[in-house]
Amino acid sequence: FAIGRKLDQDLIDELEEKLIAADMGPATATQIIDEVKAAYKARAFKDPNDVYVFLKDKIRALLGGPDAGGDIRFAATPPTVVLVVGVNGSGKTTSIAKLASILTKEKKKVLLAACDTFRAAAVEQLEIWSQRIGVEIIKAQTGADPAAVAFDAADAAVARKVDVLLVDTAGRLHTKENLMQELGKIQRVIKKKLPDAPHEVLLVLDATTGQNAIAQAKTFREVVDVTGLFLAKLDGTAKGGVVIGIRNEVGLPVKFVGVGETPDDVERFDPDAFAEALFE
Amino acid sequence: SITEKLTAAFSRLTSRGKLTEANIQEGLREVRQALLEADVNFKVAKDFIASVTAKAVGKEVIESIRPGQQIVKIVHDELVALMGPTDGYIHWQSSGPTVILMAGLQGSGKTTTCGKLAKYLVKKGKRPLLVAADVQRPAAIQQLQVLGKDLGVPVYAEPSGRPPKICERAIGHAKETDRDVVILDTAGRLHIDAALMQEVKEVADRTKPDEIFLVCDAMTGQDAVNSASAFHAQLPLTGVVLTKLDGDARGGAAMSVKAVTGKPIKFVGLGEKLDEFDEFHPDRMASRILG
Ligand SMILES: Nc1nc2c(ncn2[C@@H]2O[C@H](COP(=O)(O)OP(=O)(O)OP(=O)(O)O)[C@@H](O)[C@H]2O)c(=O)[nH]1
Ligand SMILES: Nc1nc2c(ncn2[C@@H]2O[C@H](COP(=O)(O)OP(=O)(O)OP(=O)(O)O)[C@@H](O)[C@H]2O)c(=O)[nH]1
Ligand SMILES: [Mg+2]
Ligand SMILES: [Mg+2]
Repeated sequence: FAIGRKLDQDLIDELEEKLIAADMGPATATQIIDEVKAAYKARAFKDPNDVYVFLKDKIRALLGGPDAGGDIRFAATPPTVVLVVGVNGSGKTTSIAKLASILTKEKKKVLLAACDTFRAAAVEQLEIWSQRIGVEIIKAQTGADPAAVAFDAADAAVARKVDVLLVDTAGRLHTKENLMQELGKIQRVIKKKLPDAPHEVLLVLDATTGQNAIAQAKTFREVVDVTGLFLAKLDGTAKGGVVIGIRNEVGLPVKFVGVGETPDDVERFDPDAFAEALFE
Repeated sequence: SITEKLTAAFSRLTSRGKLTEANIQEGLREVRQALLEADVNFKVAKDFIASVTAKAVGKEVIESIRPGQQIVKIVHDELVALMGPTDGYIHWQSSGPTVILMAGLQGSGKTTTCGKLAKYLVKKGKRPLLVAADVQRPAAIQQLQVLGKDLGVPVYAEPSGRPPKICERAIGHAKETDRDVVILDTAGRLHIDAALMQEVKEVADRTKPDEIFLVCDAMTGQDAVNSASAFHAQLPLTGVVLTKLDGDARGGAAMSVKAVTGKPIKFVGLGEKLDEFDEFHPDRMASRILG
C-alpha cells in the first residue's frame, strides 16, 4: 500500500475510492476520510504508511470489541440454540455445515433442524451435510410448517441431550412482510420450548452484497434477536466493507467469516485481518 | 429523493442562460452520491457523471421546468440509454436445439432462473430440456429435478462425470428426444477460481451455446464489476439476468455490469416462484437506481 507514494491530497482521494470500492458506502467512507483529512491537516502523518496504520486502527476499533469474532455463546444449560437467518442464497445452509463441523471437532453433540420446508431440495441439501459431518437432523417433508419443525427439533434437542441445535431457515427477502412474520414465529416457538433460546441468531450475509445489507440487518433485527453476522463468501474479491455500516447503524458484530464451500472454510472474525485485507 | 436534492442544488440557477460545468457541479455531486448509495461501481459512476456533464453543458436552461428537473431528465435518459434497450431476444437455432448456458457466482439464482426460463419458453411453445450440470453442490441435481417435475419439463442428469461431457451428452439426448432448447445449469463459481473458470469455459467450448447468460444478484455491490468483467473475459456472454429484484436493493449492479460487459440485461428475477420472471425494463431500473 502506497509504497513510494507521496503523502498528498491525491493519495487521500484515492483512499476514499478504495474505501468505497470495499463497499463501505459513501457515508461511512466520507466519515472515515474526514478523520484522515483532519489528522493530515494536524500534521499527524510523516509518511503514507502512517495513514495506512491510522486507517487500520480506525477500522479495527470500529469492528472490534468483546462480541466480535467470539465463539458461539453457549447456554448455561444445554442445548444451545443457534438460529440461522438471511436473504436468499446468502450461504445459510453451507454456513450451518461449517458450524456443525467446528462444534463436532470440539466434541460437542450437534443436532440440525431443517426448517427450510419451502425451497426445492433444501431439506435434502442439509441432510447431505448432516451425513457427511456425522450429525443428526430433524426434518419434515416439503411444505410442512417450519415453526412446527423448529418445535420438534427443540424437543428432540432436549430429549437427546444435544449440546448445540443449529436451525436452518429458508432464505427470505427482508421486504417480504409475511416471510419475516414467519421467522418471528419460528423464534417464538423455539422460546416456548426453551425460554432462553435462541442463544445466538446469526444473520448470514453474502460478502458481495452492497449497501442493501444495512437494510437487511435492520429488518431482520426487528423480527428476531440477531446477535451477530456470519459474513460468507469472503474468499471472493468482495471486501465486505458494509459490515462497518452495519456495526455503526445496527450495532451488530461479525462473528464468523466463510471462506469457501467446504465445512472447513470458516474462520472466527478477526478485525485485524479484515482491516488488512481491505487495503490489499 | 434525487429530484428534491437536485432542485435544491439548482435553486440558484437563473432561468436565463446555459448550463455550465460550474453551475451543475454541485448537482452532479448529488447524483454521484445517489449512484454510490445505489451500489453503482465508483468508476462506472465517475464515467457516467462525465458523460452526463458533456451532455448537459451548453444546453439552454429550459424555462418551463425547474433546473433540477432538467438535470434529472438528462441523467435519467442517459441511464436508460446505458442500460437499455429491452431485449429478451434469444438466438433461436433453426436446426438442432438452441443451447443456453447459465453461469455466475454462488447463490446468484442460476438454478431457479433455469426453471423460470424453462417455464417462459414452454409458454412460447418451446420444448426445453433442463440439464443438471452442477455436480458440486449437495442436492443441486435434485433441486433442478424438483423444478422440472413441477413444470413437466424433462431434466437430464448423470450419476457421475464432469460438466463438459455431461452437457455435450445432454445435447445429444435433446436431439434424440426432440427437445428444441437445452438449458445448462452450472455450479456457482468464483471468477478468481482458475480451475472452475476453465471448466465452464470448457462447457462453452464443447456445447457452443447460442446464449450465455451471466446470472447476477441485484443486491451485489462494488464487486459486480470484478466478477462481471472476469466472466466476460472468459466466456462469450450474450446477456445478463438480474435476480432478486423483488427486494429493495437499488440495483446499481445493473449499471455496473452493463457498463463493463456491454451485454444486454435480458431478463429479471422478481421472486422465488417460477412465473416471477420478466424482460428487463431499463426505464424502471433507471428510476430505481436514482432512488
Ligand atoms: N465461495 C464460497 N461459496 C459459498 C460460501 N458459503 C456458501 N457458499 C456457496 O453459496 C451457495 C449458496 O449457499 P447456500 O448454503 O445454499 O445458501 P442459502 O442461504 O442456504 O440459500 P437459500 O436457502 O436458497 O436461501 C452454494 O453454492 C454454496 O456452496 C463461502 O463462504 N464461499
Ligand atoms: N426473492 C427471490 N429469490 C430468488 C430469485 N431467484 C432465485 N431466488 C432464490 O435465491 C436462492 C438461491 O437460488 P439458486 O437458484 O439456488 O441459486 P444458484 O445460483 O443456483 O446457487 P448455486 O448453484 O449454489 O450457485 C434460492 O432461495 C432461490 O429461491 C428472485 O428473483 N427473487
Ligand atoms: Mg439454504
Ligand atoms: Mg444452483
